[in-house]
Amino acid sequence: MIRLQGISRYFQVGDQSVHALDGVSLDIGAGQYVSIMGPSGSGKSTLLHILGLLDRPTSGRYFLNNRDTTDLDERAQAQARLEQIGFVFQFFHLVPRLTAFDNVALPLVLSGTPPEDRNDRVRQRLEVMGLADRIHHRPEQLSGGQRQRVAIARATIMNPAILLADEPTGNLDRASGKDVVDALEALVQQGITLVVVTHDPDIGSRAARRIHMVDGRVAEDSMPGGL
Amino acid sequence: MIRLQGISRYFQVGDQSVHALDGVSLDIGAGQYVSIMGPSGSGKSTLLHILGLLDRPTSGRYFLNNRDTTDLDERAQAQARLEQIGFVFQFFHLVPRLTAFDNVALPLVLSGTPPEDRNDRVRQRLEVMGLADRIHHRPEQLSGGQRQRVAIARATIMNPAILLADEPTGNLDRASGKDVVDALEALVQQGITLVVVTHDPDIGSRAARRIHMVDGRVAEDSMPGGL
Ligand SMILES: Nc1ncnc2c1ncn2[C@@H]1O[C@H](COP(=O)(O)OP(=O)(O)OP(=O)(O)O)[C@@H](O)[C@H]1O
Ligand SMILES: Nc1ncnc2c1ncn2[C@@H]1O[C@H](COP(=O)(O)OP(=O)(O)OP(=O)(O)O)[C@@H](O)[C@H]1O
Ligand SMILES: [Mg+2]
Ligand SMILES: [Mg+2]
Repeated sequence: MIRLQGISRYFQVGDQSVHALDGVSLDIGAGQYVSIMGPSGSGKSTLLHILGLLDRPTSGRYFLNNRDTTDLDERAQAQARLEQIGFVFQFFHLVPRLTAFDNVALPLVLSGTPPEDRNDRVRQRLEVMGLADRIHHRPEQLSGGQRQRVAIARATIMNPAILLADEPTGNLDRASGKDVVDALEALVQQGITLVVVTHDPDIGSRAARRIHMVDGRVAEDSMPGGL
Repeated sequence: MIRLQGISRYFQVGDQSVHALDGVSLDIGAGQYVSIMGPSGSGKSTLLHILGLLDRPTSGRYFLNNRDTTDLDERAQAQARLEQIGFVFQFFHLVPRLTAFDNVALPLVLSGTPPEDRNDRVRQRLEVMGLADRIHHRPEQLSGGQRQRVAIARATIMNPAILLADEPTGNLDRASGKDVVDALEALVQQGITLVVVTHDPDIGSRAARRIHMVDGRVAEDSMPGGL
């Protein structure tokens, strides 16, 4: 379902060339539960953004469901994202002027779901995240961990086939973090392909497949070849 | 050195009144190393912002070095902050248009330190944080954990008497997180008063004094009365 072939991503800063990713090849099968760990700056977020069609590689190819997405135009990328991919950003990217409720509803609005079908789904998703009494708060009226949970609710509201989560428990205490991991693993039970970037080994070790990155490369893979 | 007396902080959201802090009284002596833990939404960041003169309580008083700071005007608050307090924000608040170097130099610039005195100090601070090869990157050109370390470097550059750190390792792997904690504890050795909000029990348990918050109140304090 996901195939990365020789993916490199370089950034230019002044006369310095940063190799954020350096020749990453990876196959991830449908329904797989993968964790990605590694030192700060090792390329985890960069890899996740390419998987999420939020960034293009400098070289290499990305096949999503056998379709070469590498050269899709912006519009086609956005469409594929809306339909197939949920993304939890390391720093959430919530819309400041919208309430928690409207932030979570946004993908449904963008895909034309009528209001009466949206409301129950949004409420239920926020309840699962323990935010029932915060639905009318805007992001600046929420704690760090509450914002993180709104971002997770938004990423899952469309029941995407693929969920990419960048440090989804980084701002959560043990109990809330466990609730989030339980909710994500329930989605794996329902067949979602889940890729979680995490710094927490207790969370990373729960995945069926564990990948470690160092300096823009895959240094370890508990399931090389994806099988 | 720090005395909070009956501190409450309420927020109004529509017709809902949120009790972020509910009658918190706390004495923190000079040079103390304190950790604050508790569930997401329990009031940790709110407490830290009041301690950092970034927010005013709804009721109660805050004495800093025996001076009642509760009713200081904005200008006096800003001055006290610049001179006495370093703050590491949960979400960093770096200046997007400035490089890592200039972000860390900013407090020195604001306090009138000449360039020749600034440069070595800023470089050294960034080196300690493992960012020597990222000094010319702007925040958007840094990984999450790299931004976090720039925020920590900026908070400590003025050698403040008090350092308030909100989840300083939330986006860091074990090794970088350990480097950060080592650097902060070296400052405690030099006499700094350190208050760390954290969700990581391995980090929270290292503090000489451990406070747990629940629902806007201090639920546990390993050193009640501050002694
Ligand atoms: N836009 C950019 N321009 C220049 N360099 C960049 C850019 N984005 C990322 N980098 C660099 O690429 C490397 C990988 O960044 P990335 O954000 O993928 O790391 P990460 O593994 O997610 O780190 P963390 O655990 O700290 O979040 C870092 O060294 C970073 O400085
Ligand atoms: N500006 C605001 N308006 C309304 N409610 C607020 C505001 N800021 C915070 N709150 C609420 O106050 C409570 C405490 O927030 P705070 O940010 O202090 O929590 P926290 O302990 O730091 O949580 P976390 O661990 O998730 O960062 C939360 O329930 C939050 O929703
Ligand atoms: Mg990252
Ligand atoms: Mg907080």
